[in-house]
Amino acid sequence: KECQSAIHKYFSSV
Amino acid sequence: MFEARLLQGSLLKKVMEALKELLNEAAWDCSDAGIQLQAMDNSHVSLVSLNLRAEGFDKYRCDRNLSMGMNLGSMSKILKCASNEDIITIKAQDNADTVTFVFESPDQDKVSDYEMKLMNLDQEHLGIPETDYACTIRLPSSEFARICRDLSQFGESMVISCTKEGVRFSATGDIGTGNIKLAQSAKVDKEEEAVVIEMQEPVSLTFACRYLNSFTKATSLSKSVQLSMSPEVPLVVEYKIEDIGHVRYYLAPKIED
Repeated sequence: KECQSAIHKYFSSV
Repeated sequence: MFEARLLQGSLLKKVMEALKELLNEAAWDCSDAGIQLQAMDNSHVSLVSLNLRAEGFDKYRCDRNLSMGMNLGSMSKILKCASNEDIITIKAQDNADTVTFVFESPDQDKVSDYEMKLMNLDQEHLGIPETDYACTIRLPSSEFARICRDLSQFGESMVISCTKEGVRFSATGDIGTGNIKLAQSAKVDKEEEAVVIEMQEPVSLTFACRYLNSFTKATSLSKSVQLSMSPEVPLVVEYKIEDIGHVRYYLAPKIED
């Protein structure tokens, strides 16, 4: 099953 | 004080259309380099990054860095009061709590100004790493909008696969399956009509159609759009804004659980 990942997973807060 | 005058006011109207479906509010960060905006949609699945360079404005003054939190719904209502031919000026006093939009008709016989309250937004800023993408696809923006619209009828996800043959968009669902294959344009006579694919390695990723359709609200900004993909990282959908800047959308992929 595909699940939607969140953008946070790829870009870190600066 | 801050003051930015844009002769082609229609660009700002189109930028609003490109932002307001995804974002309810955003901070407009102004510096002497220009205006930047970065915000995630409410579900934190996509990120929008807007850049308008100071040189692209007819007049641009930014005495001190300024971050203006705006409700984009309200801002959109105000910009709808501007005609496509109007010159638009955005201005604000330093540490002001309002921003003023001035619309001048081309022959200056009608000048409107609208003052809007600013919001305190403590928006977190995300660092976007420089990425050397495995695949970049440039195609007519109207073509991309058509593909997203047509395929989203078949399923809520779209698979974008890029190989050396070309790029394939696919969606499947209850009513069936749709596949659209675009080949690299043979001859590139009209730059903006061309499909240009640069592939370092093949990539195939799955994305939610509803965000892709929201991104295509930026179609009126540019005749062409660029998609950038690498395995397991967000898709980048970029629309240039004349010679003043760009709007970039980042979409997190759907991953096998």
